[in-house]
Amino acid sequence: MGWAIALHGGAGDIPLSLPPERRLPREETLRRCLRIGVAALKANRPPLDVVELVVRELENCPHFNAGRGSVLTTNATVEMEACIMDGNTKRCGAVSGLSTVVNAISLARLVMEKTPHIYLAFDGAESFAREQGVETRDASHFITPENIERLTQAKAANKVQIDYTQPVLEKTPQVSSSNIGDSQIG
Amino acid sequence: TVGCVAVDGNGNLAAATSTGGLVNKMIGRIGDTPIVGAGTYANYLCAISATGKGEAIIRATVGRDVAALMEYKGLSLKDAADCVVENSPKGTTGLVAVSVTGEVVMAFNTSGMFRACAKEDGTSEIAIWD
Repeated sequence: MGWAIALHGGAGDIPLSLPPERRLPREETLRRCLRIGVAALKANRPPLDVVELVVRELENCPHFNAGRGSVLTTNATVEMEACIMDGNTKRCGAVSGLSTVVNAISLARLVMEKTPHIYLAFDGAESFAREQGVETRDASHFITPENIERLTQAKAANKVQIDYTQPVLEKTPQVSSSNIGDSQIG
Repeated sequence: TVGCVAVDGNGNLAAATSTGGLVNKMIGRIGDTPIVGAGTYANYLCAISATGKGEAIIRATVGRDVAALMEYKGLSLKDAADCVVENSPKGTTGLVAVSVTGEVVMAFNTSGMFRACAKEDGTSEIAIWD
């Protein structure tokens, strides 16, 4: 049978014209995270540890829409969410509405392992994070200039955007999304 | 959104997904990622992490549907994933998945998905577009 791993950094209308200075760092992060996951599997770490480890790395990379680099709500804040699940036991943990937790995926795992529940959200999730002593940071840690710009664009277009879909600005003539470049809009 | 799925040499499976959600989303909006069976799912047959438009992925119960097609219909991971992604509204859904037999699928009906995979037999891929 053998081991296998797959990871993603979001899907959407990613323009073919994505300039190298935006494409290469993302590809490099995918390559680095794949290496980390493969090394963990080769070291016979359980898949639950492997997926948490890889997603933590992706959360810490500001080029992807999770953790640092999370896209912004209409109030220019972050509300992060995550979920983890073990196939054999179907045990799972999920969190939503996090604004200070550095690695949401690890808090999701603690929900799975330390509570009788599956899903904690907003104030409850944040206070559970304090209780568990997971790493937290000021909300500004997660906010990047790129995402502030994307929120501005989305507001101008009066849209809510999925991952990488380009906002078509109301005020400007219809512009093909492939001309606007990377958006990491989430 | 970011996600990872893995299976070890003994067939143990796990899935994990994390996201900031949608740009300009309302306060309190929940997407597919934390909804078990939508954006994230794993059982004894497969593990799935989905990404795209949360509302569409929740409506399609993407994660659980892929597993159910394998569980009840005996489809392969690829057939199950292709069926679910093709039947989700175009431009809304991408997923990565692994199966207990070491199959890997990275399927999407958007123009692209940042993705990477590797298998013990030495095959690997890093890609964005088709």
